[in-house]
Amino acid sequence: SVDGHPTKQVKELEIYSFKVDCKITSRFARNVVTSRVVNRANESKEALFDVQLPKTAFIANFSMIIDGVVYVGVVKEKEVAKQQYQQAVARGQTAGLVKVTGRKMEKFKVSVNIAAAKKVTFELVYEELLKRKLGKYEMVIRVKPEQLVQHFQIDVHLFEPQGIAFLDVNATFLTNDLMPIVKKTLTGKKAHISFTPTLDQQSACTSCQNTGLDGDFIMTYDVDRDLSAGNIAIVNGYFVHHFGPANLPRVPKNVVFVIDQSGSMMFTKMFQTKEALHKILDDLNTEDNFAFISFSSSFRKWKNSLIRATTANVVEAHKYVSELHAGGGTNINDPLLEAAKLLDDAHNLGQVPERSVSMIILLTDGDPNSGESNPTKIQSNVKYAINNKYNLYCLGFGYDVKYSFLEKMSIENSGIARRIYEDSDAALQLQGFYNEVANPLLLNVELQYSQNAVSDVTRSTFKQYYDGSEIVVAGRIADNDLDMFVADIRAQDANSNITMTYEVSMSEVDNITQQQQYIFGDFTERMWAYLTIQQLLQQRISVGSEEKKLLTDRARELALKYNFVTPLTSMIVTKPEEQMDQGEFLAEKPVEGDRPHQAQKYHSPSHSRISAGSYHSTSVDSD
Amino acid sequence: PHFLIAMRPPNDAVCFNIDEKPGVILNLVTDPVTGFVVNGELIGDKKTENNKKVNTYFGKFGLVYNKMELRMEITTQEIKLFHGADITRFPWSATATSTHAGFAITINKERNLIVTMGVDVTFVILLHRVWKNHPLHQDFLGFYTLDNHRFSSQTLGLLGQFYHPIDAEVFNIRPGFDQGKVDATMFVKGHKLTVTRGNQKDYRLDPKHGTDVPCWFVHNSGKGFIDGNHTDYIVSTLF
Repeated sequence: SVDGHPTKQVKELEIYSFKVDCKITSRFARNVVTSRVVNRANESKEALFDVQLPKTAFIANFSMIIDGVVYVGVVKEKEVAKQQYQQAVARGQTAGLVKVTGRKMEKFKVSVNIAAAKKVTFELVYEELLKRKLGKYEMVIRVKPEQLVQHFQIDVHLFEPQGIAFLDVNATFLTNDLMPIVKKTLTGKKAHISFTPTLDQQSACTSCQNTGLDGDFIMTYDVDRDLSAGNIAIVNGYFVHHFGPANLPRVPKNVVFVIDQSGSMMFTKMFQTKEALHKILDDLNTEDNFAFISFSSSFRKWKNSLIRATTANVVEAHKYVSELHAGGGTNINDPLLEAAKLLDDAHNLGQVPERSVSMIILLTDGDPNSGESNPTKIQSNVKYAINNKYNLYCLGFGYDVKYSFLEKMSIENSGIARRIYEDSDAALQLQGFYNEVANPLLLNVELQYSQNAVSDVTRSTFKQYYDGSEIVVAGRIADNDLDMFVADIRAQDANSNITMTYEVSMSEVDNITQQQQYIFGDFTERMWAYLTIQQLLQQRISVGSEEKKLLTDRARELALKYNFVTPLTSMIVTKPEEQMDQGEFLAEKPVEGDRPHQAQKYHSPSHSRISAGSYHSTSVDSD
Repeated sequence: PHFLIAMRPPNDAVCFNIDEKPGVILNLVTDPVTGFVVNGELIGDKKTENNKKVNTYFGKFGLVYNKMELRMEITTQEIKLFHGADITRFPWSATATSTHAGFAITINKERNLIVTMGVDVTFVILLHRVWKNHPLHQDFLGFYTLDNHRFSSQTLGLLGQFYHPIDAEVFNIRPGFDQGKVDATMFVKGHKLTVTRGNQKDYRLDPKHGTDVPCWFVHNSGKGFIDGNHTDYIVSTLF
């Protein structure tokens, strides 16, 4: 996302150019945000570069050019960066930190003093692997310049070797007048989008200086897909395999909904939960089996076993959901153990199809405070009860949940945790999550690559593949003399065992690479590094301290090698010395799950000066 | 399409053509005991010149295996596998296998589909790709039986009737009506037929050029060699 502007003295500090240059190849996006500012005042002024980027992105580079001098950000180990930054921290200077803003974005903010009649160029690079959700990839660029910009441009180049199935572009600020300015060309595997509004077109009203560009520029697309082994990109010795087959029958699922009805769920949250559950019930497939357990200080089962989602049973379930009411404490342990037992019984008694996916969906808005309330003990009880047989998805509703507790419990049981934000659309968020796991298509997916010829392969076995998602595996080709790259996929669908093979001759790969002129050459290597770091960071959550150290060291090493700002690394940006109490936000990047805190704002002095010849460091931190 | 029936011993073959209009569906195999049925739909060239014979090929096959509630629709675009209400669709661009209890399909991308039932029944469906801008021809399919041991003796169909042994005798080999070809008399199923020595292609080993297989060609759409008339094998639906 983009938000570049000087915060004050708008007339004297002018952003004369602002450009977002985005290149996407095989779902890997590299965004370069460039802002050029000139100080037209007779004294030095503070220019602020304020950009929003997706939480899932890694900053890869940041630089400033002031008066011809380039100041480049250097990624360092977090502790090293902290020590270097210690003095600045002691003075209360926190310019350039990253903080979470909203549900999906992070804010990168850095300010610098520029002398009279001088210019500064800010350039931020961030990279992101676009994740397929509900059948599409989405890239969001947040746009909020605080003034009209002479040269404003968003330029997106997309190249997908599988072919682009559809491409939609929209923006929350697009009026009917602005719509024709968005140029979109799509030819098979390539697409180009550009948005270059003139000053007049940027204006919120005729002849006024207020910009109308405020909102999200959203691009959504999908690639052509069928029931095949997917697509493999091989460049410079690294491969990335995208596997997201279509045209498969759905596998029935058995789901136990474990619903928190403690006192804190009262009113809006309970209303929204019911609203979502009613919608989810209507979407259940008649081949699915389901059950409800509601809990507060104790739990209550709707039925003593899972039942088929027949019309009559769903009608009865609607009635049950309507009668849910909130009150009491939060006992998470007992209902989860009961949910595992319900599924065990259903499988042991043959009440559910042999080929089916069994899952527990927990919705809670609070910490356990009744029954077993020790989070570690609950995690261990649940892990023992589920015994790697079912998926546990935890939905943390609002900000009172201990998200890290839910996250660890989910990951330990082949699931994921998701935060449900307390907002008017909470019911939609719940439904949206359910839809992601509502349609399993494959079970026990294993991807194998040319034996002894590859190394450092990212996760390649998956218990399920869901409709609308995609499996991504990357690795390094260790055999320099490899003639043929072979990927074998084994999986089970609703009725059969499926194997698929992808074969490509390495000489063919070279030709293809040359012909296609990849948008950036080493993208497979960077994508591999990105994916590996992400997986290592996630694995850290559910392992013991010794293994955690190994995973952390490996992730840190990769982040440093590839210059990624991650929770383990920080970026030091050196810039000209400034006054100590610049007008800045005190910002840190919180880990997902922490309660978001209000940004503290300090008032700026009326002016500031550059101390010539003196430098100090500021930092980009992300944890 | 041309039909090629292996006769042994000696290792020889009988062949015949069935000429029908595009869109006609022919029954190739029907086994009332195992509930296995194969039908094929004919397609023609993209366009035909006036008064010229319309060449037809198989463009679509339908396989039904009632015992397992399985159906397959194979076209030149994709392979659809129906299992009860479920549909799985494989493109020809995939190399894939799908294994059910006692039933498996293997797709060798852009080449062929192998259907096996247990260890005693194996079919191969070949994909013939034609240059997509060819003015006349279009992609078509071939159907080969590799093993038919599990079929019952009651199996019918243009191919199925030959899954159990028949006797044929060829004699009185003589110069034929066409120069360079010989005719002969074939005694089969109580009929005396005039047959012509010729070649037909087997594309299993060489999908592009095919391998010539010498065979005795039965005229008039196999009349006398097949049970009844070829029109008796026309069915109304693929399944």
